[in-house]
Amino acid sequence: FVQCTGLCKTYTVGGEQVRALDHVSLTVERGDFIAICGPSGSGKSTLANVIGGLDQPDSGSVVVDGVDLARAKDAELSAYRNSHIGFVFQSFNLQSHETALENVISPLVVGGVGKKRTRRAKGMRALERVGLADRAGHKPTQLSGGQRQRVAIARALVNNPALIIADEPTGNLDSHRGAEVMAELERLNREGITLVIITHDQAVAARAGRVLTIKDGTITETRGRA
Amino acid sequence: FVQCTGLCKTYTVGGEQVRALDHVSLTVERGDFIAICGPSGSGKSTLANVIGGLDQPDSGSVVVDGVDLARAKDAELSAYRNSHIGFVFQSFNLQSHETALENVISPLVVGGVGKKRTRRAKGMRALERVGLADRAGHKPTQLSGGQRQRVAIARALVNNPALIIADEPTGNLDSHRGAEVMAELERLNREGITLVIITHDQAVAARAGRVLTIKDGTITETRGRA
Ligand SMILES: Nc1ncnc2c1ncn2[C@@H]1O[C@H](COP(=O)(O)OP(=O)(O)OP(=O)(O)O)[C@@H](O)[C@H]1O
Ligand SMILES: Nc1ncnc2c1ncn2[C@@H]1O[C@H](COP(=O)(O)OP(=O)(O)OP(=O)(O)O)[C@@H](O)[C@H]1O
Ligand SMILES: [Mg+2]
Ligand SMILES: [Mg+2]
Repeated sequence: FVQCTGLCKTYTVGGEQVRALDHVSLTVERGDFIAICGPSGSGKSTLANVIGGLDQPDSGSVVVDGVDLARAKDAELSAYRNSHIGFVFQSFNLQSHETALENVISPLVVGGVGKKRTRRAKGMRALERVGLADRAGHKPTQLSGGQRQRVAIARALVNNPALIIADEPTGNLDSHRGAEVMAELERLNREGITLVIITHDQAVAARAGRVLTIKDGTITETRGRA
Repeated sequence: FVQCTGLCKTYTVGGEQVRALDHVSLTVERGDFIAICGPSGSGKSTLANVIGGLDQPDSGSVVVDGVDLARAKDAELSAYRNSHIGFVFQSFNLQSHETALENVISPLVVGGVGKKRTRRAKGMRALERVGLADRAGHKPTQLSGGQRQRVAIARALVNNPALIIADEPTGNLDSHRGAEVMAELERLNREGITLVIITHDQAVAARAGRVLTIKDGTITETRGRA
């Protein structure tokens, strides 16, 4: 379902080179639940962004659901991503002038999905699933850190994506809320949705079918069904 | 050292009231290390901001190191806060146009502390303590999530504050880096610095001398030396 081959990405700052991805290859089968772990700064978010089509590698290829992300044209890639990939950003990336509900339904608005009433209903359901129905009208500045994180998660779910990429989805949540979110993601996985979760939380990694460890931009270990 | 009495803070959004703080009282002795835990949305960050003088309660009082934060004039409060309180924000609050080093030394620049060369040396030492000496020239957009978190931590340490308030300081860190950060904070605590740490991480709370649990804006439990 996701096939990465020889991904390389290097940043240059002040004359110094940072190898964020150094020949990374990995395969994710449809319906897999994989966790990606590793030290701070090891390349996890960079890898997540490349798999999600949000960033381009310097070399190597990424094929998601048969779509070669490097070959796809911008508009085509953007439309594919909007309808097929749910992405939870490590820093949430919410629109500060929009309410929680408006933020959650933005993939539906962008994709022109359904009528306004249908979109709002879907958005409220997604908010209920993360325990935030009573915060639908709050803007991000009127939400706690963990509530913003959950709005980002709800937004990733609203379009029933085939692939969910979640970058540190429980970092601002207490263990109870974190377990709720993971139960929701695992339920979707059992229904066939492919899950790629970047996490520092060993409790989350323990629930994955396979755990990849990345260090200095290379995958150093794979545990679980290989 | 920190005395809070009857703190209340209510937000109103779309006609609905949210009681973020509901008659909160607590005492922190000089040199204490206390952890504040509780569910997402329970009022922890609101409490941290009020103790740190960054936000005002609707009623109740906060006295830090003999300074009544409600009575203090703006400029006086701002100067006191800059030199005596190190604050680590849940969402980091870094300046995106400045480098990691410039972000770290901003409390020294604001306070007019020392010469430029001294400030840069202090800033580099603070970055070393969080393992980021080799990222001094990177701007926040050129850093990973956990690296930004560590820059926010280094900034809180650079001025040798008497009180450190850290809101979820390890949420984006792997367990190794998280333990490094906690070891650093505990070392400062042993030297007499007062620590107030908001955390969802039970491993962090376990190291505190006292753990306060907050739920729906009220303190429901206190464990440890009371
Ligand atoms: N500016 C605001 N306007 C309206 N409601 C607000 C505002 N700021 C915070 N709130 C609400 O107040 C409550 C407490 O927020 P706070 O940020 O203190 O929670 P928290 O305990 O830090 O949560 P988390 O663990 O998720 O960071 C939340 O329910 C939040 O929705
Ligand atoms: N735009 C950029 N310019 C320069 N260096 C960058 C840039 N973006 C990321 N980096 C560097 O690339 C490395 C990998 O970053 P990445 O965000 O993928 O790490 P990560 O594994 O997600 O870390 P964390 O667990 O802290 O979130 C880091 O060392 C970071 O400093
Ligand atoms: Mg990251
Ligand atoms: Mg908070």
